[in-house]
Amino acid sequence: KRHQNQLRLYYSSD
Amino acid sequence: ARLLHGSIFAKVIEGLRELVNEATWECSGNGITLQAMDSSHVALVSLVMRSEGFESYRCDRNMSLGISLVSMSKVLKTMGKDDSLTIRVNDDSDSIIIAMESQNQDKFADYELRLMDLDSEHLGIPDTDYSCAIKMPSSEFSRICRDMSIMGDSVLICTTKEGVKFSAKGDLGQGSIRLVQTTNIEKEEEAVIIEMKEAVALTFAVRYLSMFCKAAPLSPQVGLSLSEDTPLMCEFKIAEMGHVRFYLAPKIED
Repeated sequence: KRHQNQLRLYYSSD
Repeated sequence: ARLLHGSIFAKVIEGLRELVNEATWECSGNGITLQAMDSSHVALVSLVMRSEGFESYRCDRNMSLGISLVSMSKVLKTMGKDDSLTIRVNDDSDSIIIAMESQNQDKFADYELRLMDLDSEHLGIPDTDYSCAIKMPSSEFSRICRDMSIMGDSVLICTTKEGVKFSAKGDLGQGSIRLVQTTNIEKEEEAVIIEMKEAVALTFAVRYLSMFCKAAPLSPQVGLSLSEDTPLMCEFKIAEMGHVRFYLAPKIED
């Protein structure tokens, strides 16, 4: 099964 | 902010409004920027329109404007092809004024759109040294996304020195499209150029890539930047003015 990551895993909030 | 060719702005809105229905516009003396994520927080768009790209531009104090891109798109669809466009927000106003002028100055249209209070989360996107940078005609990229979506929900993008391969598989079977790097560049707009430090193989949801392609009318070329385990960056330049950059998290095996 393929899982789509959220961008928060890569970039943090300002 | 005034644009002689209002259609540029209409193309920007058309490029964003499917991914993000509403967004906060940050206005300063330097120009207009916007950053917004889609509702599932998988994709992000970052827009830059620098002040010097406008016919005239003035911003006396920094402002954050919550705007429905869906409504703005409806208003901008009323604009004539060669109309100029002026966007204005008065101090302490709760609306944005969109004014259109026909080229021979015989028709003037004004619309006011109510501003919205939006919660927006801002992500810090570091400058990234991507393993691969691909440039190709944006019409070609749109076509590839459309064609790959026939076969599956995900598209695998693989790069080698020779070229880039897009492939998808699903219940029907599988398909792939391979583009070879252009060796003899006569028209830059039609070239496929691949700058590669390391080969990559990454999977993305084709539905999002197709949404990014809504911005393709902005620029004849699209840039795709890729690194393993990093969101893809898909860039359309706005001539002389700035860019629209889309970021998309890769799909990973569970």
